[in-house]
Amino acid sequence: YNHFPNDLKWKTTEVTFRILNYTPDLSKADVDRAVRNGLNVWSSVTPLKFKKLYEGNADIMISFGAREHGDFNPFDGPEGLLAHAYPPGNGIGGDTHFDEDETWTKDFNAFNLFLVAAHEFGHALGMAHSSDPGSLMYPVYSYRKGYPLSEDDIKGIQSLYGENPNHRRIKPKPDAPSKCDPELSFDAVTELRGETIIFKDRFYWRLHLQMPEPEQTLIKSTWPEIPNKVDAAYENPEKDVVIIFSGIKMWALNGYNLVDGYPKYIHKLGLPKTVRKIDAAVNIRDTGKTLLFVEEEYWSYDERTGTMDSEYPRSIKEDFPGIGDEVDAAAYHFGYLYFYHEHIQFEYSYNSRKVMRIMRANSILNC
Amino acid sequence: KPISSEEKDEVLFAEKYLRRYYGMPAGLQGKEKTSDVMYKKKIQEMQEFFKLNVTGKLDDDTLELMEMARCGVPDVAE
Repeated sequence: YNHFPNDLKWKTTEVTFRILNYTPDLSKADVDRAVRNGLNVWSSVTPLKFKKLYEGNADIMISFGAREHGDFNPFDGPEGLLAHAYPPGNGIGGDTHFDEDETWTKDFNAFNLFLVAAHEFGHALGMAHSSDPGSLMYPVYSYRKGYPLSEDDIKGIQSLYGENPNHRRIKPKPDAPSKCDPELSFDAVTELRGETIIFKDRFYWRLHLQMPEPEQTLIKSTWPEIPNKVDAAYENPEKDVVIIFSGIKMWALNGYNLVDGYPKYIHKLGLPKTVRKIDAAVNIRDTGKTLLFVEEEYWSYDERTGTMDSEYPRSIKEDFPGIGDEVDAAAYHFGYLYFYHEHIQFEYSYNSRKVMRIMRANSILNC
Repeated sequence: KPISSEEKDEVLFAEKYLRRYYGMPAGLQGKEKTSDVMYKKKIQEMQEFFKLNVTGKLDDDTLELMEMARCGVPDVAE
């Protein structure tokens, strides 16, 4: 998180606001609700209280305007710049302006007024932009469901105003995982058209041979249809699809598009109904088989026939000696299987049937 | 090789973005070397902020991010 210079903040915990005009995109009640909820996001974690005024000067004056709207910081028409707000202070300080050339919504369609308002009110209270892509104060718009603040946002606002003395239990979104955390473990790993995709919490890293630094993004920013938590993933390069597993469902992605007919239940693959989650999955290109790891066992799925191989499940520990008995994620490159468990990565030779190297999981992230 | 008009538009767009959000000074025309150095520095600053590959060049990933809908408050709080 970041603050403005000199940690600008309101000197009192009672902050007033006034809505000067309304967008025609939503009903007045919807705008009122979005504004109130946007403020409540911050008051729920601080001692701040917001009082609505209907006339006169308020600390936070809220308005909708297009292009040049009176502050010499013009908007730019549809898309691009969505809104802005001024840090705490007299006069224009705290004021929040929304670009009327945008289409304001109350759902997942661009642009959700509540989310943008909550972000802008963060500025109006003293928060600058955060470089954490999972935080509300990240400058780029992304739609997210549920409680909008991350731990990064909460730390930032509480360092200005302190905690809410009457706080109710909230569940903030965790900060973006750090690639150089020595204890980092992965949820899933897959290839996608020559790039390696690593899933962890709500995020994924994208690795390419030509990019020395991995790129971290929110899963929902790229694939809004798939859940925030991915259990396992693999690429079937012959069909040019990536299969994502989460709980008892699976999604098929063709590039960045969801394939029709998905999600489906994982039991369609032939897994018993007792399986509620797949821990890891990997396609072995040379054999056309996909290995599905569940707790201490694994299955082999024949991609060509679309059926499970017989005499499965088998024991992970017996068939892959040296990697332990459970797997978080798996990948296959040039004859080697890469098994990930907690913060460790095992390079396993498929032909020799033994572990060749043991490394930290995040060595793949240039750490 | 002279840059295409499309590339020129992209550079102009990036310069506007950097002026607005990264405090790149305007009006450095004619002082080419200074403006090139400043432009590269500001792109690097933006790339660092967004955890992109820090090249100082307007590559595809940087341009893609610049084109995303966002808040109008500068990333450089000062």
